[in-house]
Amino acid sequence: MNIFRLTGDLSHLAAIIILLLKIWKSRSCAGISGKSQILFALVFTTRYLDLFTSFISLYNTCMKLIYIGCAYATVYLIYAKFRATYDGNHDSFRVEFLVVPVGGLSVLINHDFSPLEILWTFSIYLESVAILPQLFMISKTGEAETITTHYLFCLGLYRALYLFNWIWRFYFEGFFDMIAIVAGVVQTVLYCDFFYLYVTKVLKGKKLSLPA
Amino acid sequence: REFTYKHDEL
Repeated sequence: MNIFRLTGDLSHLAAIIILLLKIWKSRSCAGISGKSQILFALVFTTRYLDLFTSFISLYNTCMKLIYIGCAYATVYLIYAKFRATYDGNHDSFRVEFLVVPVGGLSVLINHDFSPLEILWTFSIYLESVAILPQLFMISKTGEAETITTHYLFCLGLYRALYLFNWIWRFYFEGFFDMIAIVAGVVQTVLYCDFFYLYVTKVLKGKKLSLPA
Repeated sequence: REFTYKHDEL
């Protein structure tokens, strides 16, 4: 555990909590892509199956359970409790265009051709692109609530911090996971355009709206 | 030095 990994995890946790609280407090999931949230629930489910097979640390187990629990709670709020506020018309990204290629790739390129390992790989690849329905929704409506942009910033920051974590672990622990690193770079790059808008607009007190 | 991967992250 190093400072980048810890702050990355906390940033990820902050993102998840911000989104849950935003929906809960406003009693609305307007502007939130339910599809991205389903993909994240799928990501956590397929990655954390090792909860049943290996114990790493109390921290690791607790965080996994919190992430999974929050992911399903978010999906429940969007598709059940506050379904009336869900903006399905604007959430029109075709997720099969992500899930099918990612599924194929995880069968082809993995560390070990075993069910758990393929599912882990699938979760890593899927996480790198799971935010696309949300970004697509924002580009379609041309704007995002400020609290939604805080959520996205924390979520993007988390993977960027993990990149520094992997550099750290490469030098000090001999840790090197090519699959996680490449997917992590892709994931971080997808947020770059958003990071730019966040810094130039949201941090200066303006609402995030895209030019028509 | 041997470089390895292991799934101990979140």
